[in-house]
Amino acid sequence: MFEARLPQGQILKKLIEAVRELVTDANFECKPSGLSLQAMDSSHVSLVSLLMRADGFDPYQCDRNRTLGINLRTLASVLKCSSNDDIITIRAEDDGDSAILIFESPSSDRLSEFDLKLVDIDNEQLVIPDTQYDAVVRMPSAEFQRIVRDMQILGDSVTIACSKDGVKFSANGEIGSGSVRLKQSSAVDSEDDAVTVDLQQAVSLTFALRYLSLFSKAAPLSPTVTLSFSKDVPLLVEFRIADMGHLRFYLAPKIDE
Amino acid sequence: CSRQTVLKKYFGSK
Repeated sequence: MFEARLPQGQILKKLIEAVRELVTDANFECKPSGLSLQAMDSSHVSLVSLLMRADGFDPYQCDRNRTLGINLRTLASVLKCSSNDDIITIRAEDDGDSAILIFESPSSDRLSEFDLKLVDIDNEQLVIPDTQYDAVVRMPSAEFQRIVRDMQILGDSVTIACSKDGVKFSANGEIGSGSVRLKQSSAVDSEDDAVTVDLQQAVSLTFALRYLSLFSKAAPLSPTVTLSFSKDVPLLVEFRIADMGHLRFYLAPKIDE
Repeated sequence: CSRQTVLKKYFGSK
């Protein structure tokens, strides 16, 4: 049997809200070490990669590897039936064709149970090579969300340039052009508010704002986001999930024709 | 004009 109980159930709610517009169906790979998911969007331009380690659950039981194919729209609707402070348990019997979701109120006086039919998903898995990135930018996730939203006023794509001074987002379209420049923080009260640029070499790449906007829906998961860039390599956008794992998005860069 | 490329160009299939 597979059973994973997540005391902070709202992490799962935030996760599924963050990916449901990008990916329709996904295989949850359940292993003794934890829960993972990898899925591309329908146009194969971006990739979602989720890891939730077993030690983030309490308890976590996985006797053998299981693949749970789940429609994320359905899962999102079911998760809306839970409260933010509910404890969420995912369970799957060894020979079952469904995943069971259990929502438990903090005082354990309300228990709801939903049985979701599993779906067969033909999922092409990609191998992501270890990459030494030219630049790694860390910033508040709310700031990332705001910049992506602001740049969308101007056009469909954004050019992100990392230098030793900081990071610059710029866009231009029919109505005009604009940019937002963030300097590296010198002194901040909280590390979560800091903007840092870890630079091997200056890099400038262009990406579709539509996808960055979808990625930024993960902002409620984590106060900070990390953007990793290398020339001619997909952008990595990473949100850490408490102490238990991460939600990563990869986006292929736009290439000048 | 720029073109979005697919991830498979960068990442190998399993």
